[in-house]
Order: sequence, then C-alpha cells, then structure tokens
Amino acid sequence: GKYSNKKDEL
Amino acid sequence: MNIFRLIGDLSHLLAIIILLRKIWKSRSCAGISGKSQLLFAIVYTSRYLDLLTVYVSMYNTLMKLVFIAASYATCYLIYLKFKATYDHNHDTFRIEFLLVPAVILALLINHDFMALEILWTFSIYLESVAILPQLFMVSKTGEAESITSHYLFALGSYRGLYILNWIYRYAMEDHYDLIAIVAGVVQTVLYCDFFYLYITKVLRGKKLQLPA
Repeated sequence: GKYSNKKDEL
Repeated sequence: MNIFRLIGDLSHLLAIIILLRKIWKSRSCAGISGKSQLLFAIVYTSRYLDLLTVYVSMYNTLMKLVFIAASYATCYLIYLKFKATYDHNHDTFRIEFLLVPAVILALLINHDFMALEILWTFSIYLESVAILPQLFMVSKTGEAESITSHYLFALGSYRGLYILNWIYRYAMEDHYDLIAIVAGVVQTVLYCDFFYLYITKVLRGKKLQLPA
C-alpha cells in the first residue's frame, strides 16, 4: 500500500 | 532505489557532514542558523519514528539513524559546546510562523488521520521551509562563508534530486506521493535564488555576497 511504500524514502 | 535517490541521499549526507566538520574544525558556528538546525532535528525526529514500527532495509535504518544523530549533534554544538560563537543576533526568524502552519496543514491535508502518518506529513511540510531561518540569516548579514554556501548547495540539491526520483518512480513504478512531491517542489524552489548566486559567484571563486 502507499503507506509502507513511501517509507522507503528518507 | 534509483540513481537519483541515491545521489540525493548522498548529497544530503554530504551536506550534514560539511556542516558538522565546519563547526568542529573552526570551533565556531558563526553564520549558521541554530533555528534551522533545530527545525531539522524536529523534522527527522517526527519522520523517523517509524524506525520503531517498520523495517525497510539496513540502508534505510542506518541513514535515518545518522540523520537523527547528526542533527542532534549539530544542535548540541551550536547551543551548548560552541554557544559563545552562535550569532543569535542575526538568527531572528520567528520559527513559530513555520511550526504552527506545518502542524495545521498536517492535520488538514494528510493521507490518513493517524498519529504516525500525521507526524510524517508534518515533517514533510516542516522540512520544505526549515531552511528559511538560515536563508534569512544570510540575507540579513548579506554574505555567507564559502563552506556555508557548499553546505546549502548540497542540502538544496538533495530535494531537487528527489524530484527526479519521483518522476522516475512515477514512470517506472507507477508510484507517487503528492504530499511529498508538492512539498519537495516548494522546498527546491526556495533554494533557486541561492543556487543562482552559488553558480554565478561561489563557483567562480568569489564570496557569496548579496548586493547592498
């Protein structure tokens, strides 16, 4: 999902 | 991970190292806005709380820890260790004018009304404007040391490279996050005037000096 997806960015 | 994000992250890391090294070597934080550094410490703390809840990768975890630790170390050097050299007379930007709107905006415009998500959103909004006290300080004193200019250039480039990363991810992975993109564009635009001065003056060996 979008939540976990963007957390890979700093 | 793509090349734009990697270079962006490395540029971000380089900026942090340049600043810490400059303060440590000169034993002085003259010309550096403590308020901007305080805002960055708030940004990293509120954004990287997910260290406690999700594991992405070793790279991700390490970089987050370095950013948090370095931002606290910088604040420690400015406000405690080299406090006597802190130029607070020129660091007069009112940070509540950035903090309060960032909180309100995060509560109004977010992906999900959940504590961690709102803190993440708040950190994105705050980061986009966190450099303003530093830029305000440079404009107030009318100049910046070359090393401070290099720091600002590396820090400004990082979000600019992230924009390329977001374009790449949209094209290749069909992934995008409007909140990060809009805030990242605002953040990069704020540096444009500085980028212009950096390229036309600092890179030609001149000091960054604003016209009187």
